Amino acid sequence: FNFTLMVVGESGIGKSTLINTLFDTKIFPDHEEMPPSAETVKGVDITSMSADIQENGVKLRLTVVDTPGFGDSINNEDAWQPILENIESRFDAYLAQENRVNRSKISDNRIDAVIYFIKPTGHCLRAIDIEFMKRLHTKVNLIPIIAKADTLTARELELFKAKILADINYHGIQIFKPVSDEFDDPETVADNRDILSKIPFAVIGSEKYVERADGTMVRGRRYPWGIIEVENEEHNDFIKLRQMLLRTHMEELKDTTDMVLYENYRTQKLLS
Amino acid sequence: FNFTLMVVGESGIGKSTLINTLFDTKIFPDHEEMPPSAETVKGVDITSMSADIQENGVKLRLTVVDTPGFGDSINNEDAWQPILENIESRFDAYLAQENRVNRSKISDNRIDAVIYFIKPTGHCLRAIDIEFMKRLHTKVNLIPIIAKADTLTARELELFKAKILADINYHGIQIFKPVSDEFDDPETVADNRDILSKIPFAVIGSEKYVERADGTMVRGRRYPWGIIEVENEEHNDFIKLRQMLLRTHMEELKDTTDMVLYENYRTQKLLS
Ligand SMILES: Nc1nc2c(ncn2[C@@H]2O[C@H](COP(=O)(O)OP(=O)(O)O)[C@@H](O)[C@H]2O)c(=O)[nH]1
Ligand SMILES: Nc1nc2c(ncn2[C@@H]2O[C@H](COP(=O)(O)OP(=O)(O)O)[C@@H](O)[C@H]2O)c(=O)[nH]1
Repeated sequence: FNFTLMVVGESGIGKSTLINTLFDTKIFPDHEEMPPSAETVKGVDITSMSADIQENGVKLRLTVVDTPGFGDSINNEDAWQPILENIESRFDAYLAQENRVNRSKISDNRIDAVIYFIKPTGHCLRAIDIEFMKRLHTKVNLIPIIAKADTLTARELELFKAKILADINYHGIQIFKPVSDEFDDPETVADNRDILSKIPFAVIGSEKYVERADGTMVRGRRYPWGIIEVENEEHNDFIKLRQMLLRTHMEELKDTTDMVLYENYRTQKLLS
Repeated sequence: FNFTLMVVGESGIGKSTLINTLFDTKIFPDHEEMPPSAETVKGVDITSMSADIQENGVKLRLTVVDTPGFGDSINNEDAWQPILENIESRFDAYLAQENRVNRSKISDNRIDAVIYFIKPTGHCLRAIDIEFMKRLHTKVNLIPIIAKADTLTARELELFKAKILADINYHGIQIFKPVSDEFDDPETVADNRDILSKIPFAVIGSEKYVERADGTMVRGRRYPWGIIEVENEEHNDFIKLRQMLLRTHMEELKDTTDMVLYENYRTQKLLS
């Protein structure tokens, strides 16, 4: 089983922490100490890390594509461009293999989903968020999440989620939404309805374990005023995101990439 | 007593909340509901709000200059420019009055300090932060603060503050630092040493009151995992910032503006 996930968001928004927490594996190494002389004039890089992980007894070859530099410059006008090019070049690579005489061994490195990290401002989507999503939503499954959700109170999150969805609808942006049909069992239908009521997921990540008052060790962040528990559904939607990605909707994401997004790209490419 | 404070930081970073909390007065009105159609192509505005407040029995005419739009565009290359122009135009206005025959009624609207809001990424200063501070540090008292400090644990804050100071020193940026001399009393010297050990202040703001476990009402933010208290020095440096601005160092800020920053500007202007 292959799964290729891309993460997009500005530096320090919590990408490496979340990925390592989601898959309980140090996929992203610790950030290096950057000396002050490091000039941030670099644009956007595309880097890739793979790991073999086990999910529910199933072996999974997980590849995470990172996009360091996105949104970090003073001028971010074309920050989306290297990312879109990377997604399309993976489509091109697949198309080239499909067109070969011997197609027994096609290696698929197409991006199955992009997790887009939204800053928890509490106000509305920023210009760069809208620009990015408009440029990419027809090419890849877009999963926007509210990063560092512990910055916002329950009430602020409620308002922020509504605002984000209003902005997304206004701009005609398609985000990944699980779809139920008449063949789905009641549990799946309930799952999907639950997901639809919670997106965009508000997520907290932590690689550290902290000790709760009752002595149990949980993944979380310790503050003078309390402990935030990553896997506590009262605290954030981490568990929901994890279940959707790794358990209930991984196949749907891969199928949509293969049968819809890739096919549309291929059709446009062959027609032009 | 006149005091003019400018706030700079991107939308949603907590400027209006902090100002209203610092002065216990609704100086910033609530943000309007922005419909999704609002295009954020606008650049940087300069808006000004005044309020008469009382501090320690002293009447104070407080003016807060806001800079909405800073850092919000996709391309922020000249975001600092309208802000620098505004600071210099206030110097020019003062210079013009100083040069008049009748100088009995000079109105002083020069900026006494800029509070610069740093995003709590935990990593390092961003390109836009460094660019802004380099452009303005010789023209105005710069007070960088870590906004929404509740995003970072105590340990992360410690590392972040050290990183920020290293970046600031590397780029030769002058930030406001209280200076003790041999005429200061021991309490002032201790105050100054305390401030120097804590800057950049890590600050939390809240206009809401929440009820603590012991029944007292405090300004803070309620989460499922605990209550953050704005005025609890274990939780953040809000009290330190408030004391420095309104009690112990307001005169020093005004004197530095008048006798150092303005004088340097005037000299350069008259020589060129
Ligand atoms: N408050 C909060 N901080 C977080 C969260 N996730 C990560 N962080 C912290 O944010 C900082 C940057 O995280 P990192 O994963 O390195 O960000 P990246 O640059 O996007 O990879 C670190 O100090 C993390 O401990 C979160 O969910 N909430
Ligand atoms: N976590 C956290 N949130 C804050 C803090 N201060 C303000 N906020 C929230 O951040 C959001 C934006 O704050 P606001 O003051 O309107 O930001 P502005 O656009 O810079 O004026 C609101 O939902 C505030 O409640 C803080 O210190 N910590």
